[in-house]
Amino acid sequence: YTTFGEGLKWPKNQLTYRIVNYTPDLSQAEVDSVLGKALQVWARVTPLKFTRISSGDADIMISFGAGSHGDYYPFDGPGGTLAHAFAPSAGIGGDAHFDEDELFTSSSTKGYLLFLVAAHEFGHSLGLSHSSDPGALMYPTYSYRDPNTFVLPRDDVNGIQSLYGPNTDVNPDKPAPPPPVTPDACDPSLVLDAVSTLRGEKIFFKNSFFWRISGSGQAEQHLIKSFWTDAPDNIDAAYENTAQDKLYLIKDQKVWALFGYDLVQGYPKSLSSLGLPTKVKKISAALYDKNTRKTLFFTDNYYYSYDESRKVMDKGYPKLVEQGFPGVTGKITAAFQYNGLTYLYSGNRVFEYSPTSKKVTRVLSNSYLLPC
Amino acid sequence: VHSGPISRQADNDDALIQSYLKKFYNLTEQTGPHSKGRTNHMSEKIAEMQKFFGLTVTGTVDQETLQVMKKPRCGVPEVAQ
Repeated sequence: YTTFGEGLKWPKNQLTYRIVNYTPDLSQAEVDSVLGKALQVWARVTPLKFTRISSGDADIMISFGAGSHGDYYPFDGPGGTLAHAFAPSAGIGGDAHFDEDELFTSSSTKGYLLFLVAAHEFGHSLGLSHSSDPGALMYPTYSYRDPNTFVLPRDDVNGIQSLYGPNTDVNPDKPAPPPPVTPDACDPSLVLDAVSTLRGEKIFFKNSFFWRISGSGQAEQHLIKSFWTDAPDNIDAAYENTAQDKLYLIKDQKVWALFGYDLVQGYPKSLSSLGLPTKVKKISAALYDKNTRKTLFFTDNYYYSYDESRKVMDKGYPKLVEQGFPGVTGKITAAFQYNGLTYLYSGNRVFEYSPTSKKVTRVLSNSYLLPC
Repeated sequence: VHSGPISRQADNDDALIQSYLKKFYNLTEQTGPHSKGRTNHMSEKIAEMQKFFGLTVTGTVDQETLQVMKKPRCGVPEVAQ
């Protein structure tokens, strides 16, 4: 996180806000409710209290405007800049302006969730600048998140509490949900949820995030929903069927098929739609073998084989992983095939297995494939 | 034999890049139409933006960097005047 420096914060904990005008995108009642909730995101973790006034000068004046709208920072029409806000100070300080040329929504993934945009802008109104943590609310670019399950990320909590301290009157019987922490590729104990190829790249999934390895070998971290709005977080497995040019994500008993950035029509489907027996309730990893054109589904120490050409489950499964991959031990948590080799993750160890010599060629650590 | 057309930023991408760096990374006008100083200053600002977003720092705008510049975002700059 970053702050605006020079102690740019409010010298008091009781702040006023005023909704100066409204957007036609939502009802006034919705705007009132959404903006109130967005302020509560910050009140919940600090001693700050917000009181709404309907006339006169409030600390935080909230307005909607398009193009030139009365300050030196004109908006730019649809897309691009969605809103801006000013650091704490008298006058325009603390005020938040929303670009009326944008479509603001209260729930759908179409347009921009006013709740998320407002909660971000109010972070500025209270003294936070932008964060380089891709999971932080104060990250500069917009990413859809479910407003019903939103919890202020740890980075933002650290930032705002560095200015105002923690909320001292929390109810010990109703502890707040723990702030989500952005996974760290340098964490030696990192256990990935899933790994896959994607059009020649390698992608690594953990919680709400995935890393992609850029051309120069650098790991770039992104929110899953910043690429695929409809995709789930905390997935169990992922595999790319290169023959179909589709990425499959699996979570519990559901399967999502993605083509590029788009969810394939008719998905999510059930796990059994992949040919797995209905008794299989959860899988821990999956990979598509482009040489044999078979998809392998792992359930901890066992695995199933699905023949993509004949569209049937191969007989004689499930097999013990050690039976099909001599030398590979432990529960399989992620798997993928790359450059003709099979990589089977068991916790933070990676077994590199050669299907030609039918043996484990190396046992690697996470950081060998996912650079720190 | 040349290795094919040198990929050029489309003109409107050039304008977008300039505007983005001015708005958010305090890119300032440098004297002289193509002075070396101007190019270095631009490259520094691109590198600064790439570093902030965890992209590969090259000082030149590649596809990934352009994609981030086109994403909807907040109007508050990372590097203020």
